[in-house]
Amino acid sequence: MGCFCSTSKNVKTPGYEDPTILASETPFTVSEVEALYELFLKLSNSIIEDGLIHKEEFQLALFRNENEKNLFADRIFDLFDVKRNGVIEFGEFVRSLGVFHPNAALEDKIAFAFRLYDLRQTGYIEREELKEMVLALLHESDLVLSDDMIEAIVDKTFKDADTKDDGRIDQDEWKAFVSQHPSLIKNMTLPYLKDITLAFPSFIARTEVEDSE
Amino acid sequence: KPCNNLNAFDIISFSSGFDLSGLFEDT
Repeated sequence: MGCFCSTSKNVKTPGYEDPTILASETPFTVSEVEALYELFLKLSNSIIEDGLIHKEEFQLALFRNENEKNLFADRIFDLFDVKRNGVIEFGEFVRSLGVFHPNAALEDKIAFAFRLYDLRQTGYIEREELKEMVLALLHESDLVLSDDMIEAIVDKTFKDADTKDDGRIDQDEWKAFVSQHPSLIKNMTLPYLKDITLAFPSFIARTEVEDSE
Repeated sequence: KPCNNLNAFDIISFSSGFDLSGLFEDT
């Protein structure tokens, strides 16, 4: 009796892209892109089995709780969702994670972090946005700071970063500020991405394309 | 406490939402 299993791993998800092309556009090898597909399949079928990562699935992976609300996780999801259609497709997932690769260009990491902090997507990090992000962090943590203290910290940060003194941080000011404070982009590097093929060895049996190096 | 040496972006980076390592756990 013939049986076609629709959940076969040979059936690619919507938005699937050729690993060879994704590898050519990112720091990943073809093998690593295939390994990331294993991870993508797991994440994208954790709640809704449609092969697309929904925000709840992203939050579930990050916090083990699909209902956890977090301003920054929301922002990262929105940046991964390049097409702005409410889901992360495989190509978007790989290209975005590529920025977090230890070998990714520093400029890309700096630019990604800027967009993360530019909450209202105006092309600038504004004082109110910065304060909003500090308040959001305090809300989710046990840190307690007085309003005066928060104001002083935001003022000091702006005084240091907003060198043009126009009340907002532009991309050039951000680059200069990061060069003085490299720790600001330490979250932009995920060491896990160097060992991705070790974490997901199951792809090896099915790999279709050899790495060029 | 020397809070005037604290950088707002460094404080923000403590957020759990910035830590993507959860994506790679339980694999």
